[in-house]
Amino acid sequence: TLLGFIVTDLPIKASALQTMLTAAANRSFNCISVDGDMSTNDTICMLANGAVDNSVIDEASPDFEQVKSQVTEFAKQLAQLVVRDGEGATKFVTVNVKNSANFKDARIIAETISNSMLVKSALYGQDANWGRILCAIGYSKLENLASLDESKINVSFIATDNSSPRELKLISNGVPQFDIDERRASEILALPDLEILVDMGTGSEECQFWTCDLSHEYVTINGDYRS
Amino acid sequence: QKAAKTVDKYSLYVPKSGVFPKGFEVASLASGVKKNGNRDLGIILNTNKSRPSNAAAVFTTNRFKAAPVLVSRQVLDSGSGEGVNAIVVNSGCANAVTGELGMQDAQNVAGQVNTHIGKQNSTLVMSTGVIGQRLQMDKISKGINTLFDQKQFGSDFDSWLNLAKSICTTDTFPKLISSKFQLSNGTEYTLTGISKGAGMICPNMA
Repeated sequence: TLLGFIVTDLPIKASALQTMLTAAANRSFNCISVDGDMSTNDTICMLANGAVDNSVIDEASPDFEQVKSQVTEFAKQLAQLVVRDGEGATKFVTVNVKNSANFKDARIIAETISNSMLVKSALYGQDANWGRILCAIGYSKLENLASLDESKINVSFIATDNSSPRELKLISNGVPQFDIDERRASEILALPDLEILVDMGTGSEECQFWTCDLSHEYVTINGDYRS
Repeated sequence: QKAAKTVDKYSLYVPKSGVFPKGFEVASLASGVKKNGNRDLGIILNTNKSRPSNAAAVFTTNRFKAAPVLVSRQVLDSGSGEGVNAIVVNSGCANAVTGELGMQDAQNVAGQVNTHIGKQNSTLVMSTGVIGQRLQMDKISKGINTLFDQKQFGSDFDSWLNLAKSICTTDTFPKLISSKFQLSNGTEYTLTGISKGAGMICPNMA
């Protein structure tokens, strides 16, 4: 179960606070996955008590967008900690789907990759199994193919430790890279933090999802949670 | 793999200090619901009287919403998010799929905090833990009274960190972050966030 709260001493009108939190959650807590399961209790609350001497912020206030953006970035940090914990997780993985025709499709694809048990198992085993990533993209429940053109898609692993080459191309314009540098792939997959970059090449919208690997420990923890 | 497993997440991700917003106090204790004796009950309280405190929330879209989800939503809906001064959280029992009795328990937990702060419809309630078991109301009720009667509320770093610990279940570390920000007119404000979760995580809240 995900529970959380964010509290602030700013005075914020209740309706503006709800708008802010909903927007923040949609780009943070609603973009994480450890195991693909949705709880009966997931809740994120926000309280604004107005202890700071400032005019009340509503949707028309000049500061509204700035505060909304700050709350969103803050919420991302808090959400990412949940993924870093994961149950038995050894890797923190950013799935970045960019240049999609629309945000909704980018989100669906990012979520599908993030929830794939086989992708997550491969990440745990440090196996550069790009086929599973492409497979997940292919069965994503998109309403149509506006964002998905097989001839334009690019998939890469991105190193997060400043080593080079930073990007390891797995699929280039729809063509699998059969001569992939396995040594470099292993180096990137051995990192505790890494990124899977999917460039749809069909637009300009993007969505980041945060997930983790699936380890033996996950089964151990969840095999006797109730008893 | 072995190297990755031995990473000490607690020392990596748990802060040793923080900045906290004005006008909030928090408290927590071990009520006895958790079998291991760890903290399992926490309350966050608005103490600022200069303006009413406002609240917002997003909730699970699971069709089987737990009692605390339904009760908190009622509180927010009835007051349009205005006048919410407290959040009470328990861990160890989710109070989910517990029917009418579970609803009464959640309402009683919120009501008990409302009584202590002297305001009706002023408390949100959250629960996490095992699904399909009723709250141990005797322990939780006693715990709430202890926190208020013994004035265990504080605003220091340890109080906030202990609150973060009190909502954990299978978490390997408490999740607490805080930051100061500045508005365009130079006014400084603070955000503090606490979350919990390690498994059953793929929320889609609205």
